[in-house]
Amino acid sequence: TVVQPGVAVAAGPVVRPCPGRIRHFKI
Amino acid sequence: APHGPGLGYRELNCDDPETEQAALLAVDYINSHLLRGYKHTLNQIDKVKVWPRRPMGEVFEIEIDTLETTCHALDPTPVANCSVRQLQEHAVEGDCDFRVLKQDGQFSVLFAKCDSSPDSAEDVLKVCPDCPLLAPLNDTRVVHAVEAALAAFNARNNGSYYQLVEVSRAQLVPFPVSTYVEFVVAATDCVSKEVTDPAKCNLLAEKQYGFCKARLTGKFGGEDVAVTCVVFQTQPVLPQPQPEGTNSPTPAETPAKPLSPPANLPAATVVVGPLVA
Repeated sequence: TVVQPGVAVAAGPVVRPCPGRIRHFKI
Repeated sequence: APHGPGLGYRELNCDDPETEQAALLAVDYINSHLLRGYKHTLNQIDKVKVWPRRPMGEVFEIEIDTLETTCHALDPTPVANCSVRQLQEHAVEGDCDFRVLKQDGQFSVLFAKCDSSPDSAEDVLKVCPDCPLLAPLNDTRVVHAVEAALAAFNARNNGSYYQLVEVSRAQLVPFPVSTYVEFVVAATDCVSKEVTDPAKCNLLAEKQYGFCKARLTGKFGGEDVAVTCVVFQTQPVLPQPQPEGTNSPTPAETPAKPLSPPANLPAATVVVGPLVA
C-alpha cells in the first residue's frame, strides 16, 4: 500500500473578515 | 423562488470599500430620517452578506454599530464635523440592520431598523467614577431645569418667544449639585417680551429651531441657571400631502405646546448664546 505523505500547511494569521474595525470605541 | 445554485450570498470583508459605501449610506439614511435626538456616526460594521437580486442588482444585508454624536438631528452641521459623545458623557450606541440595494452602481436603502441604548451605568462609572449618568427626561428636576432655562432664555431674548420642542438629554450632576439639560426650542409668532399667554403662540410655518444647553445649580436661597442656545437656519415649509378634494395647499402648523414659566423665577445668571442664523 502506498500512502502519500501528508502535506504540512504553514499556519498563517487567520483572516477574520467580520466584524470590521472599530472607528471610535466599543461600548 | 426555488433554492438552487447561484442563489447563495457572497461574503464580503466588513472593511471592504464596497461594504463601507453601503454602511455610510445607511448612516446618512439614519441621520436624514431622525425626528429627534442626536446624529449618529458609523463605529463598526458587524456583518455583511451580499445577495443576488432579480432581475438585476445586489442586496447588501448589513449590520452596523453607530455612536451618538453631540450634534442634534436638527443641527445642519455635517456629521463628519460632529464630535462623538464620549464615554464620560454617558455615550449612546445604535445597533442597526439594513438592506441596501446596489443597482447600476447606485446604492439605495430598502429596509432599516435601529435600536439605540446608552452605555451601562457600570461601564461609565468604571471609566469615570464621578461622572454624571443620564437621567430620565421626565424626572421632576430635569423638567424644572428645562422650564427655568427656557424662561430665562425668553426673558433675555428680544425677538420671538421660543417654545419647548424636545428635551434631548439630561444629567444629574453630583458636584456641584446641579442639573444639566439639553433641549430643543422653536420660534413662535409671539414676541418674547409681550407674551401673556404662551398657549396662544403658534410655531412659525417656516420652522426656526434652536438647541439649548443649560445648567441649573441650587444655591442657598435660590437657584442659578445658565443657558446657551444656538438658533439654526429656518427650515423650509415642506409640501404636505393633501386629502383628496382639496385644491389649495396649506402649510402644516404644529399645534402650540404651551410651556408656562415657573411662577417665581429665581434670580438667574443667564448666558444667552449667539443667535446664529
